[in-house]
Amino acid sequence: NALIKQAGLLKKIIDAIKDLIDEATLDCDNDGIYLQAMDSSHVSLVTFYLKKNLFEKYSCNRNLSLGINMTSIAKILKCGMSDDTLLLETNNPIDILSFKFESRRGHKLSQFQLRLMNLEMERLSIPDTEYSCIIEMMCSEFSKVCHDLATIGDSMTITCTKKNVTFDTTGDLGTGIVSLKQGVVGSENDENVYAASIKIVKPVSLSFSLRYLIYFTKASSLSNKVILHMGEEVPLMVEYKIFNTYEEEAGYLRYFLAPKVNE
Amino acid sequence: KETQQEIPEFFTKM
Repeated sequence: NALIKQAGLLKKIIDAIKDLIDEATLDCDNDGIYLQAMDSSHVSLVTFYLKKNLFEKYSCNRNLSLGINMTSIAKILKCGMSDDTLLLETNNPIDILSFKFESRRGHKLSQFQLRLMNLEMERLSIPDTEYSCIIEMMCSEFSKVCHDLATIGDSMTITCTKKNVTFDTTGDLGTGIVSLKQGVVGSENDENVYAASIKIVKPVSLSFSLRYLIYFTKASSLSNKVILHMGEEVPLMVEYKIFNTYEEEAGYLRYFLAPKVNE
Repeated sequence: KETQQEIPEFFTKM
């Protein structure tokens, strides 16, 4: 039983993953809702965690695994308005998930039911990793870099040093390189504008498929900033933090992408 | 030549 103040937030989260994964289970317990799924080619992994404080009301008195088809849940979420409140409920036996939307002024109520699926999902264990480089930058900037470089090449090499982070690609038509300096560049409308904030233990340079990175940038509407976690011999983690309507941190959406290696 | 690695090469089943 979970009440979310703005249905639009859940829609944004689902829209950010629905083109990457077909089906997934929502694992619910008393602390929140967790999802983990790989794309069909097993190159990337998506996880999200929606903490209890994302919801106005939240209760889950026993652990549940709800098998969801992503296209179907996206269709239902599209039926609500983004500032509707949304109540999610399951029945007993657990074979449907019900969605009750209520308009902000309370003049319209709508209810939809999603048939749940029996999914045998394998859970992967994601180890706690000490990353060599953690890069924080504006979502819009990361999105632009990925889209720009994808017009030239298929993969992008991210190279992080103490002073800057460089994104580069090579294609048939030529090459492209974008470099962002470490640190705050200036203030705009009382807000600091970062080139990139870099925390570094050791410089790293790794290559990734741009097609997947572009999928990940669909989460850009969830947060101002994106955090890239990089290390040798581990997948890239692209993290978007999720905030509730009181601007408190209330979960995350994380994408993991396996690197490309030169043979 | 570049080869794409896969997630199960890094994360094991629980």
